[in-house]
Amino acid sequence: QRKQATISSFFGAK
Amino acid sequence: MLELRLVQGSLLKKVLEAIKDLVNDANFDCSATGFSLQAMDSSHVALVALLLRSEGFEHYRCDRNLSMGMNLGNMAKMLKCAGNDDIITLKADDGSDTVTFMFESPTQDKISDFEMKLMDIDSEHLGIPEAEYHAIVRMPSSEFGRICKDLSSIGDTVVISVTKEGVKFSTRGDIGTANIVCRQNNTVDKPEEATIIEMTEPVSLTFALRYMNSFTKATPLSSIVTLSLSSDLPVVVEYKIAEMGYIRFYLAPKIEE
Repeated sequence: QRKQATISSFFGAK
Repeated sequence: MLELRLVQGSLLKKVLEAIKDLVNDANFDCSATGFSLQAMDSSHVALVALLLRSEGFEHYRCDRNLSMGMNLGNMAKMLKCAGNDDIITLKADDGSDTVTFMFESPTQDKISDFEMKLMDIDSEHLGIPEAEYHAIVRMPSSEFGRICKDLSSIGDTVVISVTKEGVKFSTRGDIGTANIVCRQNNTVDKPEEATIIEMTEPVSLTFALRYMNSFTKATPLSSIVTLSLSSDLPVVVEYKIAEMGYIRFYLAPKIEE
């Protein structure tokens, strides 16, 4: 079973 | 004072049609370099980045950096009232809490003014690193749209794999499985029909098809779509906006537990 990652876990806030 | 005049108003109409179902409210940022937007969908799984460079506007006046919060559904409703051949001008006075969309028919015999209230949206901008991608696939946007639509009738996730053979789109569901392989073909006579694959190493990632199908609403903006994939990064689905900029969709992969 695969879990949907979020964008925020790849790109940090500026 | 902000006044942006876009002769090809249909571009802005198409941009809103492409993003209004993915993002509800967003800040449009205006600066000397251009008109841009960066926003995530409500689940923070996808991000859209839009850039319309100032040179692409017939007239671009932006006295100081401005951020305008808009409800994209309402903005799309107003832009639907513009004709495909209309010139669209965005106007906002400093400190004003509204934005005006002016539509001029090509023969200037019909001038429309739509004024919309602005919103306060606190959204942090994410830093998107310029990355080296393991694979970049350039293909006809209509082809990519067709593949996403067809696969979503079979399953709800797509595995995109790039090898030296080509790019493979796979899905599986209750009724069965589907595999679509697109091979490199730059022998076609029209460049926009070519599929070109640059690969530094094979890559395979899994994504939710419903987001991909949402991205393909941008198909009318460009005959070509570019997919940039890297094993440890979100995929970038980019539609260039002729002579002006681009609309880029970032989608986080589904990863092994």
